[in-house]
Amino acid sequence: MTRTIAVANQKGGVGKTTTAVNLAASLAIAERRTLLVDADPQGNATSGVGASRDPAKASLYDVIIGGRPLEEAIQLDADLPFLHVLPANQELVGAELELVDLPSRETMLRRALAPARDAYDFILIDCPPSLGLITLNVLTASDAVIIPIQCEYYALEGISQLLNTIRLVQQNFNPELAIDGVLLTMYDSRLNLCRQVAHDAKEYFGPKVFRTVIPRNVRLAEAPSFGKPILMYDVQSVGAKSYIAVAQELQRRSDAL
Amino acid sequence: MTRTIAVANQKGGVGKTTTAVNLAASLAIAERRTLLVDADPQGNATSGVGASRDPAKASLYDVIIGGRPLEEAIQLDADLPFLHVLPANQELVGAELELVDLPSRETMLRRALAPARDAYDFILIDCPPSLGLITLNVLTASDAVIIPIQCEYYALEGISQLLNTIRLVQQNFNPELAIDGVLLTMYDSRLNLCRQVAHDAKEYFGPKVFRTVIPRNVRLAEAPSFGKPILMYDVQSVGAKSYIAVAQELQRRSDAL
Ligand SMILES: Nc1ncnc2c1ncn2[C@@H]1O[C@H](COP(=O)(O)OP(=O)(O)OP(=O)(O)O)[C@@H](O)[C@H]1O
Ligand SMILES: Nc1ncnc2c1ncn2[C@@H]1O[C@H](COP(=O)(O)OP(=O)(O)OP(=O)(O)O)[C@@H](O)[C@H]1O
Ligand SMILES: [Mg+2]
Ligand SMILES: [Mg+2]
Repeated sequence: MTRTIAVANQKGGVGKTTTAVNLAASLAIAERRTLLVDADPQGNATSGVGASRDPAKASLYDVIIGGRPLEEAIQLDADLPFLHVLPANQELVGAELELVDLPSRETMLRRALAPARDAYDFILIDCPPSLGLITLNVLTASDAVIIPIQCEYYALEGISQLLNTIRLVQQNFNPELAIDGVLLTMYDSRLNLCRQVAHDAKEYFGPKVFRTVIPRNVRLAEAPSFGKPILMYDVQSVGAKSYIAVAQELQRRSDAL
Repeated sequence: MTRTIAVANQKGGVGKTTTAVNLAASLAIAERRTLLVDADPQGNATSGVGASRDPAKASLYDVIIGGRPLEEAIQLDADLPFLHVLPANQELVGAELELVDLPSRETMLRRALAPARDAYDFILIDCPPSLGLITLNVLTASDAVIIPIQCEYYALEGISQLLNTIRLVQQNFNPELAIDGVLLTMYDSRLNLCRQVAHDAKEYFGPKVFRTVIPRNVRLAEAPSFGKPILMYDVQSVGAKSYIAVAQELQRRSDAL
């Protein structure tokens, strides 16, 4: 049974792409059939795994707006056989406005991904930093949400808007949508601010917070410039070990369902 | 003559809000009449200066969608007499969709800000992390753009999309729109990645890059939790000194026009 997971938070720069890319790669290393979907017009997840952002190739835009079959847009990963990628390119920038006038505009992605449902164990979808129609489409298409939270003040402030949007989607489009977990990112134990925000997040979310915390680790920021997930760039790094641990926690949680 | 400046970059978490808030406060300390406009539904700039995000109070949403007069929504700053704030609250989340069906939807903000044009020396507008209708409205209403760039790989990747959008606005809505500068943020001189990205940005943008670089400084991340700009929270910090220096550079550049 496929588990489709949105990696979402409208606050920018909290580690959504870094989480989607490295969680997908860690699941693929564990031989779980994994599809990484890039739903952000910036296309960072696509370049983070070294996939092509060439607008001449089929991408998510062609699948949800142009009706192209999914398998024409899916790219295989060069290093990881169990990892496939549905890329984004700059054509997706216009999708938000184009979706507005379509009937059932919130379910375009869910219908487009339906053929993939039983071909993968996990589908991870990287969201843009907004609560517009693309993110609504992703939440409507997903079984669950992972919320990366950077351990800083502004990141905590936007959580109630995100939870409102999740509730709206549960009431109108997708009653099954669950929160699979909250992941603390860029954690620096030397900083008071970090310790305080982490404490507040655990108070607020309780057991939903992943036990694994992702530390600030420059290797995670270097890996994308080589188009590689962290475990293909520096598997010994604390960043790689942390995302492998999160993948294990995620598998235990979904196996228990 | 008022200079209206958009602080924009669709990449999330690069320091847009931190720059808008601290540049506005630094200009106000220099006794330049300054209006800080929060155009991001997250409302981080509003809380970053301690203004109210109460949805019962008038905000930017009421001014651009509801036609409320500007002076009913503008709040005075508790500490800085030369700083006024046009706040955002969660009502702005719906504005992006509501703007779509309006005639001349790209110029709503420019018309709303027209009465403020000669009441201020500087108007600084904090943008959301997207290239949708809110950001288009801001670019159409502005004389210039400041582009904060975090010294990391993904931040450099999105620049061409941002420049495309600026060109589109110059051709269709606002031929006068200039780029006032590119500001390197969260710079850590110990990291190779940072030095490399900074080098690439200077190659690409030349003299447009502000000579002042904003270093990574935890005091900048702590200040928002007290609802204060850095110079009211810790004026001795390297973060405060850097933003004061950028404000001086900006004044020299705009005085020279
Ligand atoms: N644990 C970490 N340690 C160090 N750097 C990190 C870490 N996680 C992410 N980064 C870096 O921080 C920046 C922001 O992360 P990322 O781009 O993944 O966030 P995002 O939420 O996807 O941003 P956006 O809102 O723009 O989509 C990137 O440059 C990334 O390489
Ligand atoms: N120079 C700096 N040193 C340390 N922390 C910083 C610095 N600049 C910004 N920050 C922190 O980094 C985070 C991201 O900055 P900020 O929220 O200003 O970016 P943004 O571009 O406005 O994000 P968004 O895309 O969500 O609007 C915030 O928690 C902020 O406090
Ligand atoms: Mg991202
Ligand atoms: Mg911001």
